[in-house]
Amino acid sequence: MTRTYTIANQKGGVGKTTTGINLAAALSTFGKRVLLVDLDPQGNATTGLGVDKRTLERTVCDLLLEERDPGEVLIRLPCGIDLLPANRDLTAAEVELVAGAERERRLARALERLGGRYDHVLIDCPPSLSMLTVNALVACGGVIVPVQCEYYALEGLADLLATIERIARAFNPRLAVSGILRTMYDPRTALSQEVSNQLHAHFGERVFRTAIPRNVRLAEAPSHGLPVTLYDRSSRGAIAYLGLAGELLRRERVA
Amino acid sequence: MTRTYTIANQKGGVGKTTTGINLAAALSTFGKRVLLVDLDPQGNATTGLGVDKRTLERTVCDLLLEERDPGEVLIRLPCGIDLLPANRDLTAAEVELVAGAERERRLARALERLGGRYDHVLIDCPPSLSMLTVNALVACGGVIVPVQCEYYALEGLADLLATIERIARAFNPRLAVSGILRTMYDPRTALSQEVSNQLHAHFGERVFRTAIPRNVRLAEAPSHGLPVTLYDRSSRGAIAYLGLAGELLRRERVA
Ligand SMILES: Nc1ncnc2c1ncn2[C@@H]1O[C@H](COP(=O)(O)OP(=O)(O)OP(=O)(O)O)[C@@H](O)[C@H]1O
Ligand SMILES: Nc1ncnc2c1ncn2[C@@H]1O[C@H](COP(=O)(O)OP(=O)(O)OP(=O)(O)O)[C@@H](O)[C@H]1O
Ligand SMILES: [Mg+2]
Ligand SMILES: [Mg+2]
Repeated sequence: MTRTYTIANQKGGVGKTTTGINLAAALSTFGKRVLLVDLDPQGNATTGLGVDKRTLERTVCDLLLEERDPGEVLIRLPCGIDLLPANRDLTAAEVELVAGAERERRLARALERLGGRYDHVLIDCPPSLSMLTVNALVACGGVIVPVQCEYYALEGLADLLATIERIARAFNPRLAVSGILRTMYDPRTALSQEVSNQLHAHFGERVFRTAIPRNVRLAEAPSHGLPVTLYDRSSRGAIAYLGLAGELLRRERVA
Repeated sequence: MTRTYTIANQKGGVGKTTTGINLAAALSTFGKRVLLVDLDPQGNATTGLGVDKRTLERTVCDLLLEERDPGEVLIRLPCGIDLLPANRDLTAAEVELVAGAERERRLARALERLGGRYDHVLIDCPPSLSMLTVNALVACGGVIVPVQCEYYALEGLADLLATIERIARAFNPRLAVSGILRTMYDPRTALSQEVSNQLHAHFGERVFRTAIPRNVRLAEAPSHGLPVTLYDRSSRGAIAYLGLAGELLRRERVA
C-alpha cells in the first residue's frame, strides 16, 4: 500500500521543499522506499538533492504532457530516495493544463503506473494554487501543510483548505489534511508562540506534535546537494525531521 | 515625474511584501507621495497594512478587468501612503489575462490615469512569473529584486532576469533592474556571506549597499497592521528600510 502525500501551501518560503527533501530522506532511514516528486518549475527539490537541472533529458513535465512510463524519468539518488525531477519546462505544462483533457488527473495517472513500487510518495508543490498543485491534490491521499509561525502564514490557510475541500468533492474523495507542520519555529519569540496557539485552536490534533526549529544546517544542506540527515545527522534540523517521520508512521498505523 | 518600481522574485518568502510595505512607508517619511499596489491574490500587503480584505468593494482586480478610475479603488492609509488593495478575486483576473486583449498592458493603462499624483509607485508581486507579474513589469520603469541570502535564492535569479529581458524587448524598453536587495541578511553565517559575495560578483554596483538584517520586529509589524517605521522606529528593520529609501533616492538623483 503506497501512501502519497502532497506538501502544499501557496504562501511562499514556508519550508515546502525543505520538508519534501528531508522528510523523504528521514522516511528512507526507517527503511521505507520513497519517491519525491518535484512539481515546482523552480526545481528546488531537484537541485537541493544535487541534480543538475540543465542536463536532464526527461522531467516530470513529460509525464504530465504524454503517456510516458515514470520509470524512464525517475532518478535513483545516492542518499537512498528516488526523485522525479523538474526544471523550467514545467511552466509549459502549466499553460497546457489550463485547457487540456483530463487536465486534473495527469499526475495521478502517471503515478498509478508505478504500482506498489514505493511505500511513500511525497509531492513538492510551487507557491500557488495552480493546475500543478491541483494535480498533486488529485494524485494524493493526504496533504502535509508546512506553516511558518508568522503573521502571513495564517492568512492563506483558509484559501488552501477551501481548495482542498473543492478537490475532494470534485475529484478525490479520499483527500484530507494529514497534518499542519510548524516550520522555522522559534519558541523564544512571542510571535511564534501566538501563531502556534492559534493553529492548535483551529486544527487541534491535526497539528503535528513535531515542530521544525529554525536551524541553519537546514539552509546549508541544499548547497551540498544533500538532505540534512546526511549533511549533519546530529543537527536539530535532522533530529526534527527524523521525529516527524516517526510521528507520521505512527499516525499511519492507527489510521 | 513618477518613478514606478516592481518588487519581484518568483522565489517564495524572500521579503517582497515586507519590502513593499516598509520601503513605501520609509519613502513617505522623506516627504514623498507614495502608492503601494498589491498585485498578489494572497493580499498580504493589504492585510499587513491593517485593511480587512473581506470588506473591500473594489480592488486592483477591477482595474485589470475594466476601464475603471484607480481613484475609485485606492485607500488612503493613516500611515501616510495610499494603497491599491487586493484579495482572492485577483485569481480570476489571472485566468482572464491568459487570453484577453492587451493583456500585458492592463495595469500600465490603469496607472497612467493617475498622472503625476505620486512621486513613487511600488508594485508587490506574487511568487510566480505569471501574467500578474508581467503586468507589473510592463507598467514600471525599474525592478527591485529582494534576494534572501540562502542557496535557493540564486537559482531563480537567472529565470527572473531572462523574463525581464524578454518584457523589456517586447513591451517596455525603459525596463531595467534597479537593484538587488539582500534580505534576512545575517552576516554571522557563512551561507549569507557566500551568497552575498556571489551577488556582488554577478551584479556589482546593482546590489544595494543597504542589506536588510533578519529582525523579528519586521515579522511582528504586520500583525499590528503597521509598517515597521511606525511600529518600532528604532528597530534595526526600520533603520535598514529608511537607509534603503535614502539610497534609492540618491540613485534616482544621479540616474
Ligand atoms: N527550519 C528551517 N530553518 C532554517 N532555514 C530553513 C528552514 N526551513 C527552510 N529553511 C530555508 O528557508 C528558505 C525557504 O524554504 P523552502 O525553500 O524550503 O520553502 P518553500 O516553501 O519550498 O519555498 P517556495 O514557496 O519558493 O517553494 C530556504 O532558503 C530554506 O533553506
Ligand atoms: N528582514 C526580515 N527579518 C525577519 N523577518 C522577515 C524579514 N523580512 C520578511 N520577514 C518575514 O518573513 C516572512 C516572508 O516575508 P514576505 O511575506 O514579505 O515574503 P514574500 O516574498 O512577500 O512572500 P511571498 O512569496 O509569499 O509573497 C514573513 O513572515 C515576514 O514577516
Ligand atoms: Mg519550494
Ligand atoms: Mg508577498
